[in-house]
Amino acid sequence: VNGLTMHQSQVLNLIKSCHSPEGVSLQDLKAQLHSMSASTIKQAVEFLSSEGHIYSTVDDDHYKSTDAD
Amino acid sequence: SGLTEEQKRRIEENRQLALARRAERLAAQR
Repeated sequence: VNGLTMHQSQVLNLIKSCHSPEGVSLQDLKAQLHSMSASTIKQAVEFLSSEGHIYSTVDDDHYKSTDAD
Repeated sequence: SGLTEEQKRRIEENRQLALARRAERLAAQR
């Protein structure tokens, strides 16, 4: 979907849906994406960050989408 | 928002860097 895998798309959509100032934590993602392993989530986050879809906020565990603002 | 001014500044800096990366990727795809 738009050059993203299904996993990457799912992670991005969850990050986009969060509008809190510090964004979504990796723990939140793991809790909501039961069928996805922690390493798959981490790889998706790293890819999305390298592509400029998301950025880290208060630390390397919290992310926001560049589209959500 | 409970964030300090320094945190807000760093978040905005990270956002700008991500937007720049996104623009680079889109330009490369065209």
